[in-house]
Amino acid sequence: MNIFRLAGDMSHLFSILLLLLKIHTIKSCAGVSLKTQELYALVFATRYLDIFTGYISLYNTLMKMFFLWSSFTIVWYMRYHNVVRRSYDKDQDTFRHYFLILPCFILALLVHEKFTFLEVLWTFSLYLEAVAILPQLVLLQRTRNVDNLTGHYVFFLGAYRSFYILNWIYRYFTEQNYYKWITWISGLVQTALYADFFYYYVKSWRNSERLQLPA
Amino acid sequence: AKESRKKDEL
Repeated sequence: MNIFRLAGDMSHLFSILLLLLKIHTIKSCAGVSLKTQELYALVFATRYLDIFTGYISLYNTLMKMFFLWSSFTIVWYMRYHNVVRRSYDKDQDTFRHYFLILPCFILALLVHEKFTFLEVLWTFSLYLEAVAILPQLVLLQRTRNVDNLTGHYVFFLGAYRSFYILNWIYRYFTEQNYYKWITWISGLVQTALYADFFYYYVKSWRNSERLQLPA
Repeated sequence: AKESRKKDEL
């Protein structure tokens, strides 16, 4: 484990804790896309099936369990919690997330490293994670005035992806035979999707203004 | 690329 990978994982963890804080403490999920959260739950459920088949480290297993638990907990809150579900911007969160799932699945059937059940699902989870943020970005664009916690949540998610790219570069130069094209390309696509958001986030932070996305 | 597939990342 290198410092970039650790920083990436910690940003990811922190972003989820921010979201849980907002939902659990403030009892509001305003500005949060349920579509994106459902996609993440599906991403983790399909990727971390390897919890049962291979052991890497206690760290890996605990992190995987946390990501699984937190993603399903967030979806549960937004769908079923008496107070939280009322703050959900259902009418604004209209992205057709089902249209992302099928193409990602077909792509995973076509482009993968091994044609086995776990391997195809793992590849599917990478493709889906790359685009899972889209409903959230569309929702942010629509609400325009982004509340602080939601803005920070998306920022730390994007930071997590950026640190992973640094981690891959570092590993490529320090380890032998370390290359993973599918992971890299889907990771690059995913990080690129944050570029526009990052621009406005940093701009509002530098001017100490509330984050506002252009129409 | 035999061992590069080890999935140690999250």
